[in-house]
Order: sequence, then structure tokens, then C-alpha cells
Amino acid sequence: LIRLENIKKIYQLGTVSVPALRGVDLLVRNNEYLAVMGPSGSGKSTLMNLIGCLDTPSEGSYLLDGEDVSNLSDDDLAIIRNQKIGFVFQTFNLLPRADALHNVELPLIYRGVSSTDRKQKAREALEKVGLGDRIHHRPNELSGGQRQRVAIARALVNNPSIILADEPTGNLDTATGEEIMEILEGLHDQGNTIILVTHERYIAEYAQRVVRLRDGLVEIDESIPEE
Amino acid sequence: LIRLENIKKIYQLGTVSVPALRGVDLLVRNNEYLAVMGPSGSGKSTLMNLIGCLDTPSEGSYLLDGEDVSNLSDDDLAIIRNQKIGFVFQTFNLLPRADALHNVELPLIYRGVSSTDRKQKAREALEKVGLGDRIHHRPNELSGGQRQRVAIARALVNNPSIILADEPTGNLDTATGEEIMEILEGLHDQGNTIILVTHERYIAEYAQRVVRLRDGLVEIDESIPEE
Ligand SMILES: Nc1ncnc2c1ncn2[C@@H]1O[C@H](COP(=O)(O)OP(=O)(O)OP(=O)(O)O)[C@@H](O)[C@H]1O
Ligand SMILES: Nc1ncnc2c1ncn2[C@@H]1O[C@H](COP(=O)(O)OP(=O)(O)OP(=O)(O)O)[C@@H](O)[C@H]1O
Ligand SMILES: [Mg+2]
Ligand SMILES: [Mg+2]
Repeated sequence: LIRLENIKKIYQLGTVSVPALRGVDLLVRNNEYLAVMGPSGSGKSTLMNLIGCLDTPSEGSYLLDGEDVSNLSDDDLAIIRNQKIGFVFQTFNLLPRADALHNVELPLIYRGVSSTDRKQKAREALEKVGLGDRIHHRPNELSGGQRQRVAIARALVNNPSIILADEPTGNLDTATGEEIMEILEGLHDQGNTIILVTHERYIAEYAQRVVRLRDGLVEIDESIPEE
Repeated sequence: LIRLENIKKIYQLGTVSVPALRGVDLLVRNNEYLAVMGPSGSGKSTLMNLIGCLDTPSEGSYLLDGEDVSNLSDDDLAIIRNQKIGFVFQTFNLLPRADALHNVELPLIYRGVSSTDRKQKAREALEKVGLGDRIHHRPNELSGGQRQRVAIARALVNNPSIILADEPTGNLDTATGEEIMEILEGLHDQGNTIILVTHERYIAEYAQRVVRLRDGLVEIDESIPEE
């Protein structure tokens, strides 16, 4: 499903080059459940942005469903992102002037869903993450963990087959974090593919496999034994 | 040092009232080390904003060092914040167009420190959190955990006697999180007062006492036995 070969990403800041990824190989099959871990600054979000077609590598190839992503136009990439990929950003990236409901509606608007249908789907997605009574709050009228849950609801509302979640429980207490993990567990059981970045051991344990980055390279890539 | 009595905070959203804090009593002595925990949306950040003089309660009283905070002007509050309190925000709140060095310099500029001195102090604060090689990166050129560490460096650069940290390790891998906790440990040993919000057990264990909120009220307030 996802095949990354010798992926490099170098950020250019004036005269300074920052090699965020220095040659990453990664193969992810359909319906796998992967946890990405590693120190702060090791390249996890950069890797997620590349997998999620939000950015392009400096070198290397990325085949998504057999298709070479680097050959696609921006419009094609936007369609793929909208139809196949649900992305929970590490820093949420919500529209500050729109309320929770409207933020979650956005992927449905892009897909051309009717106004009545998308309001209902967005409401249901928010209820699922425990925010049914916060749908008209804007991001600055929500707690940190509530904003994170709006970002999660938005990522899931289009029923994507690939879910990329960057620290989805970083701002959530343990109990709420486990509710979110239950939702992801259900989506995995339905056949979807899940890649999540986390620094918390108990969250990584929901996955079947852990890939650990260090300094822009894969340090460890191994299955988690089932219990 | 910090005395909160019957503190209430009600947010008004049009016709809807959101009671974020519903009568909180809290006494914190000089040099205490307190962890605040509780479910997402239970009022932790609201409480921190009130303690940090960033917001005022709807009801109840707040005495800081024996002084009634509700009687102070905005200018007085700003001076107290700058001199006494270091605040690490849950969502970092960095200036997007300023680099890390300048973001960390801000509290020193406000205090009137000379340009040479403050550049040096800001640089040292960033080195202390492991970002010596990122001082000219702007927030969008930093990883999530690096932005969080810039926010931490900024909170500590003025040597505040009260440190309020809202989920300071939420975006940090365990090893980097422990480095930050070591810094806080050192500051506590020097006689400062630390209040941190966290949802992670192993972070709370650095504190001497845990206050647990639920639905805007204190549910538990107890010491952590020393080991
Ligand atoms: N400006 C606001 N207007 C209306 N409601 C608000 C506002 N800010 C916060 N709230 C509400 O007040 C409640 C408490 O928010 P607060 O940010 O203190 O929670 P928290 O305990 O820090 O949560 P988290 O762990 O998710 O960060 C939440 O239910 C939130 O929706
Ligand atoms: N736009 C950019 N320009 C320059 N350097 C960047 C940029 N974005 C990220 N970096 C650098 O690339 C490296 C990897 O960043 P990335 O966000 O992938 O790390 P991460 O593993 O997600 O870290 P964290 O756990 O802290 O979120 C970091 O050292 C960061 O400073
Ligand atoms: Mg990251
Ligand atoms: Mg909060």
C-alpha cells in the first residue's frame, strides 16, 4: 500500500541545510497498524507529511497503491488526501474563526457532500469523540484536549482508508486517550490502515508494529508481540 | 504564597454559560511542587490562567503573596507576570514570525535587559533545553517538541519564582521529557514553586502533591509519598 524507498528530506534555511530525513525505507501493507516513535526532532512529523502527500521528498520514491506520488499534480494529490487519507496534525491546524462543526465539515465540503448530510456527519463525528455539547465552540473556546479531538473528528469524518495521526493523545488524559484509541481500534478492525506517531508506550502498544526513528533514519522496525 | 478561595470561572457564549471552574479552593505554599491532573475539559488550563494572572475569576478571591490580585490594574498584573511567573502554555503561543532566539528574548525585553545580555541569556536558555543549534529557526521550521521546548525556555529565561507549566512534555519523547523534568527539579531545589498540569503518571511523580480536577471542582488533593 505504502512503499517509501530511500526517502530524504532536506530543509533549506538560507545557507543552512537541515536533513530531516536521511534515507528512510518503509513498507506498509493494507490494514497494518503501525506506531512511529523516536526523539523530538528525529523526523516523525516530516515522515508523516510525506506519507500524507502534504509534502514531497527531496530524494527517493513514494508509491501509494502502486502509484508514483511524485508524478502527481497538486490537484491529484489534494484529491488523494481528501479521499484516502485522514490526517490528525500534531498542532491540530484548525480554522480559528470557524466553530468545531464547521471545522469538521471541511473535508465533506471538499468532497461535495450536501449541506444537510455533512452537518449530520460532522455532528456524529464530534459526538463520537465526546464533543456533542461543544459543536458551536470555536477553537479558542475549547480546551487543548478538545481541540485535539476536533482535529481527530475532522480526520475521520470522510471515512478514510489510511489514518495518519501525529501524537493524537498528546493533550488528552489517559481515560480520554483510551476512548480515542478504541475508535482507532474499531477503524482498524474494519480493514483500514493506521499509522500513528506517539511517545507514549501504552499508546504504541495498540499497534502491531513499531518503527523507531533517530536523526532522520529508521533505527528499529519490529513487530509487537500479541498478548 | 497562592491562596484561591471559592474560585469560579464562567465563560459566556451568547446565551450559553460554560462553568469551567465551579468553586475551587487551593492553597500553595512557597517552594511546593504540585501536579494538576484531570480529564480533558475539567478546567486545568482555566485554573492555570487564573493563577498566572492571565485571566480573572468570575467569583471568589485570589491572594498572591498576600496581595489581592483582583484589585490590581492590568499594568500591575503584567509586571507581576513578568517578574514572578514563568508560564509554559499548552499550545505554546510563540510569535510565528520571530525566530526561537527572539521568542525567548521577549520577557527580557519587557524587563528592560540590554540587547547583549538578553541575547546571551536567551541563547543559554535554548541550549539548556537542547536547542542550541536551532536558535534562528522560526516556529514553523521546528518540530512540535522543539516548539514546546522554546516555550519552556521562554518561561524560564527571567528566573521566575513561580513556574506554571501546562502539559510541558505533551509533545516530547520520554527521554527529552525527562531532561525537561530534570531542569524543573533543579529549579525546585533552588527554592522556586512549581505547578504543572500533566496527564502522564510518571511526570506527576516528580511532584510532591497531586490536585485532581473533575468538572471544574477539586476531586482529590493529596501528597505523593516520597520514595
Ligand atoms: N473561551 C471559552 N469559552 C467557552 N468555553 C470555554 C472557553 N475556554 C474553555 N472553555 C471550556 O471550559 C472547559 C475547561 O477548559 P480548560 O481549557 O480549562 O480544560 P482543561 O482541563 O485544560 O482540558 P485539556 O486537558 O483538554 O487541556 C472546557 O469544557 C472548555 O470547553
Ligand atoms: N520547515 C523547516 N525548516 C527547517 N527545519 C525544519 C523544518 N521543519 C522541521 N525542521 C527540522 O527537521 C527536524 C525534524 O522535524 P520533525 O518535525 O519531523 O521532528 P519530529 O520527530 O516530529 O519531532 P517532535 O517529536 O518534536 O514532534 C527537526 O530537527 C526540525 O528542526
Ligand atoms: Mg512532530
Ligand atoms: Mg488544558
